[in-house]
Amino acid sequence: TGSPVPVPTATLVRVVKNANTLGIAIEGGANTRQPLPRIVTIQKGGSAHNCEQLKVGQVILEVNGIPLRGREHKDVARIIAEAFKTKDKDHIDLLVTEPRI
Amino acid sequence: SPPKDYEDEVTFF
Repeated sequence: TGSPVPVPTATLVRVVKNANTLGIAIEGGANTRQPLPRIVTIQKGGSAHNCEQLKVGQVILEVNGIPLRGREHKDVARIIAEAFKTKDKDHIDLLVTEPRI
Repeated sequence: SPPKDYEDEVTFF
């Protein structure tokens, strides 16, 4: 009681599929040092770069409402790849947390 | 076989 506890703020980012690639790279997943996937690269010209809200270092908590906690890297990669591939939606909603400063 | 090293897995999309 008394001391404020820092709470990472989560941001919902909508990435419109306006390029041929999503244009990010992720690392981590369950059973690694980085238990939730983290964005390590954002490529110019990709949909993620075009949306201007994603940053290297952000951690992805959810993809289209699917929580990623407890999922291993390959499972996370499959969910993101399918979210980009599906024609049901013209966008991907990513819940991300800001990198620790 | 040795356990797979998941630490270095990076996937590009």
